[in-house]
Amino acid sequence: MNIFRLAGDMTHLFSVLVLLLKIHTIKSCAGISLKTQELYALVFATRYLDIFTDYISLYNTCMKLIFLGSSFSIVWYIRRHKIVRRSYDKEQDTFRHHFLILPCIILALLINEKFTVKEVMWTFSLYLEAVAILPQLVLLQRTRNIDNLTGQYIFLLGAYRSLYILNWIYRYFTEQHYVHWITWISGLVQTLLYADFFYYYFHSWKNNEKLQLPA
Amino acid sequence: DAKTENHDEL
Repeated sequence: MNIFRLAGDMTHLFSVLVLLLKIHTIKSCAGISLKTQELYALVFATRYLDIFTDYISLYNTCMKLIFLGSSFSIVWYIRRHKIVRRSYDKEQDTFRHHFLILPCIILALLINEKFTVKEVMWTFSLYLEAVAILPQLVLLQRTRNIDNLTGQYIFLLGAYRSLYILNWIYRYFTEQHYVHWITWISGLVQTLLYADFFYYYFHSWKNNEKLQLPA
Repeated sequence: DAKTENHDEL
């Protein structure tokens, strides 16, 4: 464990807690894409298959349980909660996220580190995580206005993967045999997808104006 | 070794 990875995990944890807090306190999911949340639940479900078979550390197991619990409860809130679900913008959240899942499955079957069920599912979860934010970014483009908590949520989500990139660089130089091209490339693609959002987020923060994404 | 096989990152 290094400071970059710990900071990345904490930022990631904080991003889901910010989202859960927002939905739980104001009983609204306005501006949040259910599709992105479903994709994240799928990412965690396929990545943490080994949660009961391979014990790595208490920290690792606890964090996996928190991420699984929070992502599925966010999906539950938006789908089932009688008040929250009314604020879900079904007409705007139209990204066909099934079109993201299939290519990721095919790519995971073609490019992986080891052709086993667990490894292919793990690789699938990496590819899916890289593109899972797309429905959310499309929704933001459509609804144009971003409320603070949603903006913070996306910023933290992008920041966590950027910190992971620093973690991979650190591990590459400090641990021999630590080479995971698949992880590095999908993590880089994921972070690049946030790049334009970061640009507008930073400028709105600098000029202290409401965050507006261009049409 | 088994360690690197197991993905130790979240």
